[in-house]
Amino acid sequence: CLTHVENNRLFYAKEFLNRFGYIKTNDSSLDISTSAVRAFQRFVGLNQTGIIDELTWQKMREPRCGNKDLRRIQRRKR
Amino acid sequence: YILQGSRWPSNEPLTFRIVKYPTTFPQQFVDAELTKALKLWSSASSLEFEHRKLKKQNEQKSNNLDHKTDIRISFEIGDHGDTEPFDGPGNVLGHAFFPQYGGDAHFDNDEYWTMKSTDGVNLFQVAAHEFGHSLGLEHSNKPDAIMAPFFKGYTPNFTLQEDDIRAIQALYGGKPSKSFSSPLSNSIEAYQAVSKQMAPSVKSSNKNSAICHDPQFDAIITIDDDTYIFKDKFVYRRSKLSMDNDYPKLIHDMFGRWEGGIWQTIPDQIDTAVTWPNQQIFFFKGKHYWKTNRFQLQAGYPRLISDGFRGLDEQHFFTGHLDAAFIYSGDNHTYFIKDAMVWRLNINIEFTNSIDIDYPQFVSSWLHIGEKITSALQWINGRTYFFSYKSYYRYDHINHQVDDSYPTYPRPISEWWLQCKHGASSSETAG
Repeated sequence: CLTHVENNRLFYAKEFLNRFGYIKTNDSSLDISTSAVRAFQRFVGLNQTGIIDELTWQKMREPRCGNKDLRRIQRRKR
Repeated sequence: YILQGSRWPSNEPLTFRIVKYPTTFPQQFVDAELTKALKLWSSASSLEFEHRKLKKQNEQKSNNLDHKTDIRISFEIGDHGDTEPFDGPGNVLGHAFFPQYGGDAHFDNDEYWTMKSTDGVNLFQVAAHEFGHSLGLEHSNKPDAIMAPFFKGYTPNFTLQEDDIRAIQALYGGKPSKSFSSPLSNSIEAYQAVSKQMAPSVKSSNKNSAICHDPQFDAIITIDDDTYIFKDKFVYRRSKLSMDNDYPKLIHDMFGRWEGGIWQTIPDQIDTAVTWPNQQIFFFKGKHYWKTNRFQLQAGYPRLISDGFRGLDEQHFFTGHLDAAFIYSGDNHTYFIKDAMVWRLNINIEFTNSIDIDYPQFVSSWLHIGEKITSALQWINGRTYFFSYKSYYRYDHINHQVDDSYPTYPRPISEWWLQCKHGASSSETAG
């Protein structure tokens, strides 16, 4: 079972990855794709473990700009 | 760095206006810090800024001037009407819109804004970053760059980094100097013109004359600020200003590594090559490719192109022998051209990349150039050049068309890149 703290952390991390362009999802589960975490870790120069370890978590909590880091691939006009 | 894809027309100074000041920071200091932040960008580019000051506080709402203001700056609290609410102290400090969306910059009024203190959030640093977005830059993954997304804490002597300078100059060109204010500033043509002015007697050596007799080549790349041109088994080098008389040299002697007492090298007569921003260079020939770190061949190569750049082999018509590989200045993705088709890599990472689902496309409809592309290059000025046998095109990646400068493109490679004259040997006629 996840503790309350872990739940909060996962919730925040998912919100963070969604807000800054690493995932695009509306589902309310706490599942986080490891490739999205890896993409964030790659962008900020951390080890690409795909796990929200302490360094990754700390990075997510740092003060930052509100613009997205990644723009998702846009659909091409037909 | 990553360019968003829109920019301001650069023929007039950009105007900015602070339409809502923070509640806990003196206005004159806000003016000074924000002006200083914009000056960082204007000092490295052709941009100029003009401050439209509020005459009275009540101008805020009845502002005719606002219609004429390019970048509007405001300090906002929480939900402020743009679907990206601020979150109080910490976390998100500000955000800004790209030129095509108006260029406005918003700062979180709830932050503890400071000037020269390790406490709070340094306004100048955050403003410099947000204005980068206002000018057309996305977040950079270079941690030192101003355009990296995270606030680094108060940094004395905070200034643009190389990555930021390259980015802004890719969009707006470099700062015209007094002695050098051509509208072509920072282009190969401008350097050529300066080269002629500064060193009228500069001559390419006899060795360089070989390429002037047949001014087409296999591949062209940059390493640091120098341009390397590959033809058959030779490498030619030109600096910003002129061809290097110490060249050509043998490819065999320049790009290789010792392995088990044997000097392993990249092959002669390569098809094409591309330099990535991390100084890794990929050389392509047939269905194989080699990787070097600058001049040092990396172990484990050659490899199959289809292994390192997944997706290229899935096209039934792909048989290797690429014509061109380059990083396009419009989006800084890696592209490959082979005959009439162009492919785009999803991300610039070997092995984990893939070909974008929208590709391949026809070169003629993607570039609006009908000629066969034989090489391509993003040069040190951040512009992309396309080569077609003995001619070349400079590309306007903002409007996605061939640059409409005069003399018109295509222009002869021999004259502008190789400093040959009228197709003759440069040793006979240069200068």
